Amino acid sequence: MAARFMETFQQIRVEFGKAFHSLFQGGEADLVLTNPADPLTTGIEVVAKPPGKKLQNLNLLSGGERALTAMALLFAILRVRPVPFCVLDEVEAALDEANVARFAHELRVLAADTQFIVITHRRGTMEEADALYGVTMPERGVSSLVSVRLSDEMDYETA
Amino acid sequence: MAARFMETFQQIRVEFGKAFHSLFQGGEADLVLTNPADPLTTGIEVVAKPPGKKLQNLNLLSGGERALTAMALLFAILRVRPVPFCVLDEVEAALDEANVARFAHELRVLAADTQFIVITHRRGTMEEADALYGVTMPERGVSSLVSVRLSDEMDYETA
Amino acid sequence: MYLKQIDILGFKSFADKTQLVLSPGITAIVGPNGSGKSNIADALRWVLGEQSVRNLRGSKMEDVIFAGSELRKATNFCEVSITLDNTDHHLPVAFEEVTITRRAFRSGESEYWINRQPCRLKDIHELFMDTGLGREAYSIIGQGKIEEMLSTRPEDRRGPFEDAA
Amino acid sequence: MYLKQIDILGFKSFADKTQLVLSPGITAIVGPNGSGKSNIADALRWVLGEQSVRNLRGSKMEDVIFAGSELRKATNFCEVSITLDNTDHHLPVAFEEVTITRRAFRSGESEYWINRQPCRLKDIHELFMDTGLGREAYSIIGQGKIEEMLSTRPEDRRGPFEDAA
Ligand SMILES: Nc1ncnc2c1ncn2[C@@H]1O[C@H](COP(=O)(O)OP(=O)(O)OP(=O)(O)O)[C@@H](O)[C@H]1O
Ligand SMILES: Nc1ncnc2c1ncn2[C@@H]1O[C@H](COP(=O)(O)OP(=O)(O)OP(=O)(O)O)[C@@H](O)[C@H]1O
Ligand SMILES: [Mg+2]
Ligand SMILES: [Mg+2]
Repeated sequence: MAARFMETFQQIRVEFGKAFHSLFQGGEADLVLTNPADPLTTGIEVVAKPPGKKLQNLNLLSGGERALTAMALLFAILRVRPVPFCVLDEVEAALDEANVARFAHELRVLAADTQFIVITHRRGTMEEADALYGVTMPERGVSSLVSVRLSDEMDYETA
Repeated sequence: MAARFMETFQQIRVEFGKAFHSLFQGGEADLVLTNPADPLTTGIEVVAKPPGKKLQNLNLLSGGERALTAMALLFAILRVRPVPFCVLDEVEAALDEANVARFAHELRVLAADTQFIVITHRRGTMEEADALYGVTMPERGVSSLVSVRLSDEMDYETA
Repeated sequence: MYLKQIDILGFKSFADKTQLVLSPGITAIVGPNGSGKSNIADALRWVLGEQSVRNLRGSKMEDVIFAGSELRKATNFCEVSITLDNTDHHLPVAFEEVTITRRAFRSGESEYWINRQPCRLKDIHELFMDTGLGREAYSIIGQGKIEEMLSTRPEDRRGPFEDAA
Repeated sequence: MYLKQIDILGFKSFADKTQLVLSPGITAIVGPNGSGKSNIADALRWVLGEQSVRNLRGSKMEDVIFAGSELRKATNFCEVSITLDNTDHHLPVAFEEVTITRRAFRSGESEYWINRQPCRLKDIHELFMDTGLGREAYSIIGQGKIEEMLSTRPEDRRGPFEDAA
């Protein structure tokens, strides 16, 4: 029980470091047990250092850096404990264009083993999608679904 | 004391309804005292109904609708109790392009009486700005400030 | 295993019968603010057996039934179905295709089916128990919730480590 | 009254002396994630007298002093100044231009000036008390904080109504 926890923890920890390094194009990140002596009750701290910067409290990171760090953790969990499908609702809202591209690329790699449904306003994410659905309300208050293509998207959703 | 509170409350309530109607291009919103009998201890509830929709709990509104409603409240407060300057840090992150344009237009109107400093990733907001400053880190970990023009912006920050 | 189709009727803003056909890979859902995108995520969470209405942004279970608009009346019930390709038998059942349906009435009654067999909510939970789609899993990240993965107290972050283990 | 200039030295990621010249109207600050935009908002909050380091995303006051980078050493102190055009005498002082400076040392000491006159933090608070830039005011909306205007409990929302009244 404790052994399985520790094993899973180590695997996610390794994947987290790799995912972070990939999304940030450098830097380091780690997971640290708050109470290593007791695997069954310990908490888990996230430690993250973007490239070129000093290691600091996670709260001092920017909004975009925190979102990217959280994604690295999510991706690590998906690699060690895959799920058949994963729904992401506007998780990249805080990212700039360059980071959206990195996020979308990482999704593409993971999509080999996981089906993703991503709700998004960001063009970079749309470009990586295999299929696009548009939700609108031609009749106010009632949702309507249509299949769309990316060139259609440019007209109203370029964020 | 109670009279002044009620007077300010009524003014903000009226401005909130107007600002909401303007940002949503329709619909209604209101502020309701939770305990009208006691102005000195009452709380204030926000009620909002986007155009064409039924009035529902605020939690059922979408992320963008909630952000827009919050902005309407902020703008109402700024109109009734002006401040000399106001700093907004990525407040329009949840808005689609059409709503960003409405938000930016409203800022322009308020800017006659209030100086705004807006941190933003959104082109619609940048287009409404009188001046643009770019913050970058050519040396990693050290911020550097430059004056920029909008055409420069297109290269790296089109969100 | 992958999601082949989501059918929504009367759930939140989806007053009319709506069908989302899906393939493996990445499907993006786009559209203006308030159009209903997150409501699709809610519908998926709901049909997988979500019991806490707060995780659906509601305050009572009735909140997920179409409440009407200025032009339309409210409906009496809502129904969501998902169809999964189970050729890899990731779900511990013999079927190569599995359809889960959940229906709720304004009066408070609920009905559930697995491949057209009436069942209990409990059966839906048990079906997904070992798939990683169970209730603690990181399979649905809601709007504004990604940062929660960092800010939860260390003790709360154990979920995927134990759950999965 | 309007903000004419913000001078930052050693505050968070602004290791080098940085000057932001401002005019009335709308000034936009743009740039990549992690470049330092929100740190400018923090600098403004700090020089106006912010006492809670949690409102500056820190856990101790020392967190706002440049901590160094891989190539640079940490600094011993930080300093932020703002210069306000006060021709309308919105600030209750005779001066047509007002400069507020706050300096903090890693050792824990702090220094404050109003128009080059040393003063206490209390004096800065009192200067801004009736301007709407006081501590309850809605003059700085931080990143991720706009929704807080809706989700605060009704009781909490009284701030601007009473404060201003
Ligand atoms: N039971 C219901 N009946 C009718 N409409 C509902 C119901 N529940 C929610 N809605 C409506 O659904 C809309 C929100 O939809 P949703 O959250 O899916 O939007 P969204 O497309 O995700 O938008 P955003 O881009 O702003 O996040 C709201 O306007 C809300 O009033
Ligand atoms: N005391 C300090 N010394 C050095 N660097 C610091 C200090 N405090 C914070 N930082 C750095 O400042 C960066 C965050 O800056 P900031 O929050 O202003 O970014 P931002 O431009 O607003 O980005 P985003 O668009 O993602 O919100 C972090 O990388 C953090 O490590
Ligand atoms: Mg949404
Ligand atoms: Mg920021």
